[in-house]
Amino acid sequence: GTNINWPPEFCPGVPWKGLQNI
Amino acid sequence: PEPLTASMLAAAPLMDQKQLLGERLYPMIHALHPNLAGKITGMLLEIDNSELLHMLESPESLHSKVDEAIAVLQAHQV
Repeated sequence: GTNINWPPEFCPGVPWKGLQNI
Repeated sequence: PEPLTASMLAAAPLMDQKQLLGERLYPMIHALHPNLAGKITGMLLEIDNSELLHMLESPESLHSKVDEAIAVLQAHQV
């Protein structure tokens, strides 16, 4: 289905959380 | 900064590996697409680390993947 929160945005200096949603 | 190497990555936990790669990729992607750099970097971080390392060293492969990511992003947002 469509996930409006995808893709997670990478912000320099901010701990990356993207993989938590996979 | 010094080049990011496979051995440096292997010494870091998985999430830190993605962080390291993201910090290197983001400025390169930002130079191409300032408005979408965060989203594009986020998408590309789903790619295998070995391929991301290659992209850091190969502007052509980085540009190719960035173009793919933009196409997917635009299709997703329609």
